[in-house]
Formats: sequence, C-alpha cells, structure tokens
Amino acid sequence: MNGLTAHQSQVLNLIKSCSDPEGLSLKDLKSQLHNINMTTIKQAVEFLSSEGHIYSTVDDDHYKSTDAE
Amino acid sequence: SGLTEEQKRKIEANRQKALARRAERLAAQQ
Repeated sequence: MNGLTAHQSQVLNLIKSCSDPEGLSLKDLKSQLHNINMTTIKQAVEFLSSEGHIYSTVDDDHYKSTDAE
Repeated sequence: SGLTEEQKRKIEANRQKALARRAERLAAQQ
C-alpha cells in the first residue's frame, strides 16, 4: 500500500515505535520479528535506508526512523 | 541520554542525509 513489502513495513513500524535515542538494533529487530530471518531483516533495513525511511545512528547496527515524531 | 555530543552530531547528520534521500525518492515518483 505504501510501496513497501509486508516485511519492510513490519521492520519500519518497529523502528518507528522505538523512542531510544540510539534507535533499534538489528538484534532487537530479530528478537521481535520471529517470523523473519536475519538476512531478510538486513535486506529490509538496507532498502528502507536507501529510500530514506530510516538512518543509522551510533553504528551500522542501530537505526531510527525519519518519520518519528 | 547517554550519547556523547559527537554521537549526537553524527546521528543528526545521518538523519539529514536520510531526509534528503527520502525527498529525492518522493520527487522521482512524481
């Protein structure tokens, strides 16, 4: 609906919901998305980053959303 | 927060770059 796959939307929604200034780590994402494997999570993160939906924070393992209030 | 000033600057720079990418992608879709 927003041009994202179901997996990409799930990853984006979790990152959006995180209020930590460091953002959400890949490990956090994996622990909350039991139905998606790490390779798919990384691919979703890469796509969302290239589209400007999310950005890396303290390192390439932590992400925040540009849509966050 | 526990972030250093340097980390905060880096994060803000990454946020600005991401916003620019987002704007580019949206413009390309028009």
